[in-house]
Amino acid sequence: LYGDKEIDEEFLEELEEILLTSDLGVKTSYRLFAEVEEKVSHKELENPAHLRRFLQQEIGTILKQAEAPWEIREKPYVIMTIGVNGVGKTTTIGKLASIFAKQKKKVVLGAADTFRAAAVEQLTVWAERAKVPIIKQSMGADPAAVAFDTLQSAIKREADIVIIDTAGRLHTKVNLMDELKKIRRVLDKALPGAPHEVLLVLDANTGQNAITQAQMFNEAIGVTGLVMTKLDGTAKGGVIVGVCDELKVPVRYIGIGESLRDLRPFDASDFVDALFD
Amino acid sequence: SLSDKLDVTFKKLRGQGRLTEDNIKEALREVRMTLLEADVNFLVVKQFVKAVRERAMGSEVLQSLTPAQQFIKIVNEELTSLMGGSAVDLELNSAPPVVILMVGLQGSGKTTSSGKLALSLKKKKRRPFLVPVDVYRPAAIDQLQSLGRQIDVPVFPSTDSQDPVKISRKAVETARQQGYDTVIIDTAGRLQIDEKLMAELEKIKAAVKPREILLVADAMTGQEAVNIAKTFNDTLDITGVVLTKLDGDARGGAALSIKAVTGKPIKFVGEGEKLSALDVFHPDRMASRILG
Ligand SMILES: Nc1nc2c(ncn2[C@@H]2O[C@H](COP(=O)(O)OP(=O)(O)OP(=O)(O)O)[C@@H](O)[C@H]2O)c(=O)[nH]1
Ligand SMILES: Nc1nc2c(ncn2[C@@H]2O[C@H](COP(=O)(O)OP(=O)(O)OP(=O)(O)O)[C@@H](O)[C@H]2O)c(=O)[nH]1
Ligand SMILES: [Mg+2]
Ligand SMILES: [Mg+2]
Repeated sequence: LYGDKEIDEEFLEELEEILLTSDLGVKTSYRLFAEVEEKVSHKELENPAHLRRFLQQEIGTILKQAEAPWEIREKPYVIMTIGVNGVGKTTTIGKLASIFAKQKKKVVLGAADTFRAAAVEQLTVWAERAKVPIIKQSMGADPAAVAFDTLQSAIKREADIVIIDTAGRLHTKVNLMDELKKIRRVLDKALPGAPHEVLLVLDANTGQNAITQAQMFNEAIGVTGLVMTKLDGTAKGGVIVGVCDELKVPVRYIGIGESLRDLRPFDASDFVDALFD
Repeated sequence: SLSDKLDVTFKKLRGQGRLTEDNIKEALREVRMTLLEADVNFLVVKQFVKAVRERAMGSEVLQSLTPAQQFIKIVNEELTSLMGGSAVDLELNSAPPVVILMVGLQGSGKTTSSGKLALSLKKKKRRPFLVPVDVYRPAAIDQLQSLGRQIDVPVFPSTDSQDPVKISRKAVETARQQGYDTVIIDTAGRLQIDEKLMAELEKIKAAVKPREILLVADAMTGQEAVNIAKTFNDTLDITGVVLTKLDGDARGGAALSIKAVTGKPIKFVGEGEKLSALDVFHPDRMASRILG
């Protein structure tokens, strides 16, 4: 999508491929494509550079509402991290804890994934790396009990930020979604208003199922923020457009690697630029 | 569903005894949209639709079927045969210890699938040995050791200060000495564009000559499934694929993309977090799942 080729049939085919292969999805891709065809037929778009700017504006508008400063007003501010299996929840919590700790905030982590093998051990290493305390119980303990414990301990320590890790779960599993509801209820019981952020973690490699994930998690316990991980890979993460359009919540951060510092604030125009790279 | 949409499309063309260029144009468009919505890669969809058009053009509509039914029959057959006809099992017919190498992107389910494979081999009266070579992810070795304990399968005592190639070599030697007939090596998740880590896999392959190199891929992967699979295959010449998290509701178009670009069989599917949740791949079930 560069330089001064002309906008011909071949060019439009390339554009169609770019839109679809970025995981924007059929609905969004063809909506944008139709707008482009309309403008081209009315000679309102002269060249590729022009067209690129037009698309960036259109997509950027949807994503601009996803770019909002994270207002942290409550103390302790409780973040509950959720998402399907393997997307990067635990790793993201480590990175987030480090960011807050560097801002001189008192952070406490809650190891409420009491199900998966070595989940608690994994988060414990991240807590050590970020230099923050972690509350944990034995494997098989009630996750809601760990969440409760963590919040109680955080209140006692006058912590600023609490981040609760939960086990990965598919949104199609009713009993596991019920478990999330219970964790949420228990947090609210321990501190009315908690959790202040329900952070849904999405993997940039995921296709259209990401939209279903977002809808179902939102329906179950309400999602207030997003993180998209693994954007250091080759996937473009186009599903974020559909998700943001649906949920109207901000993308807090993007994950761009596996070490402590690999978390960046979401920048809508950078993201759209990368779509067309 | 696709068959409902095709019923509508073909109803408009009553009394057609044959599938023609005109009457299948709209139907092909429906198929194309269905596959794209199911996350099948753009170029793979193009290829597939072309193949369906060629089969459909001029094909006689059987007395017992409506044009819509005939058309969907062709689509289903084309998709099922593309998915690989029938189930392909593990190649275990070589001098023990037979080595299986598990590779793939971060979080795809390699460690869990290694445990699942070990359990299924144990049930088939083999003597599996699990080898953790993920020295990067926090508690990755602990994770595999914990799974090994759950199913009473021995795990090589790797530590994260060791080198993955050296661990692999030593583990295979240990297996040979201890009489374990199948070695399952669980590698760290990696990006297919990470040259250093892809080279690490090549070194492991050269050191232990695996009989099976299984790409573990997440069923909810989108368009990029094609590039991921192609690079792993070009670099390692994989022998098969494990498609995980099929207990979700992702349509799983990645399965078609991966099969189309590598030509390698999908051997297993992961259908849950329990170590018993491994099944052989059923191409016909996958085809109808993709078509919705
Ligand atoms: N390349 C890359 N890898 C990532 C990123 N975020 C997480 N990962 C990797 O993805 C894998 C899974 O990360 P986890 O943090 O265990 O994911 P999870 O959602 O907690 O997984 P479950 O608890 O099992 O559901 C690990 O190998 C991480 O290192 C990222 O931004 N980029
Ligand atoms: N629902 C479901 N979850 C699965 C399946 N296979 C694996 N998982 C889960 O997916 C998450 C990631 O699995 P892992 O085995 O840690 O993935 P991995 O590929 O080894 O991850 P890395 O080593 O970080 O690259 C865990 O929460 C697993 O329990 C499956 O078939 N279905
Ligand atoms: Mg986790
Ligand atoms: Mg692993």
